[in-house]
Amino acid sequence: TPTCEPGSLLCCKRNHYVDFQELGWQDWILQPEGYQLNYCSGQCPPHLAGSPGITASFHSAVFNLLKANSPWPSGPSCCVPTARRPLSILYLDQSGNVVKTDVPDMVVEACGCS
Amino acid sequence: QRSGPRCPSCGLLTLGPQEERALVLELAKQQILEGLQLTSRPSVSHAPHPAVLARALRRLQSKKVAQMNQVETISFAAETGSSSTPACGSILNFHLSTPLHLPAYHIRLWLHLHPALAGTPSIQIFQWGLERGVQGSQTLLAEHRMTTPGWNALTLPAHTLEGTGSGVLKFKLVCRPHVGNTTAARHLLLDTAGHHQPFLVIRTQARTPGGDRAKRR
Repeated sequence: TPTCEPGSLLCCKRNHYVDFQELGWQDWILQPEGYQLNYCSGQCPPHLAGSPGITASFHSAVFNLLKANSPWPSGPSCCVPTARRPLSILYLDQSGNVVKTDVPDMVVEACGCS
Repeated sequence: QRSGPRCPSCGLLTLGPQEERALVLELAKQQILEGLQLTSRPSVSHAPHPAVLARALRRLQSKKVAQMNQVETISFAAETGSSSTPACGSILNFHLSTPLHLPAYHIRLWLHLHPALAGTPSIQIFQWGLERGVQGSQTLLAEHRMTTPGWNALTLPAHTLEGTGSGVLKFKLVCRPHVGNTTAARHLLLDTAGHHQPFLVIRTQARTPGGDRAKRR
């Protein structure tokens, strides 16, 4: 998936690094020091519809050809996350206990058109 | 009707860099609290001493292979008297913030011992608390023979956490001399000097979003 350039219109991934110091949360989140808050944005014209970014496969290639050649465009297609990964967080809870947990699907790694 | 660049997805006016940054930070807070299943950020009442924390984490890092989808809680015993107190008769208090929702599959009590004498006395660990309305009632949880000074990880049974609705756990340590070595037990000392605070490690399976529904293939 392309990373969004300024002014890019097509479906792409917008990268934002959030430092917990900037949130004022470094006192209770011990590790990591920050994380990538990425999100998907951009248009999905019919010829891109169903093109799932880096998770493309032979099936989706054939599917796209059928779609691109059919006169009836399917419904609107949206730019959505197609690959995400968990984030391990070590933090202090209310009583000063240390908790380590893995938050699933926390970081968007790829975007694609639904 | 300010003119200016529009969002390619929804056609609304795009935000200026500062506004977008402020929105991203707000989103990050919501996403983290939701991911940790917290309603608001914890106001930490008393954080463990960094050296105590570093020692505990170092112990644990060397011991285990990181597994995904598990929640690991490290709880430090409330202050336990002077730098080295007799292990025998000590009562260790732990405060778990929220009662754990899932059965714990791994509970270890870490103690740092320096027996003044040789010998291999045993430590019995009793759950100490209010049971059947009787203050100070005690239930035997486990018994471990102490063979090495320094850090010892004592395994506790999974049912240790049952009935801890209040989130407070109390353990009483009782020493039993090994046959033929009656004096060693009395000198079994809890060494809390140098940030060797006793701590409890609890591992539970993380709750998958959407309950326990089987993952679709």
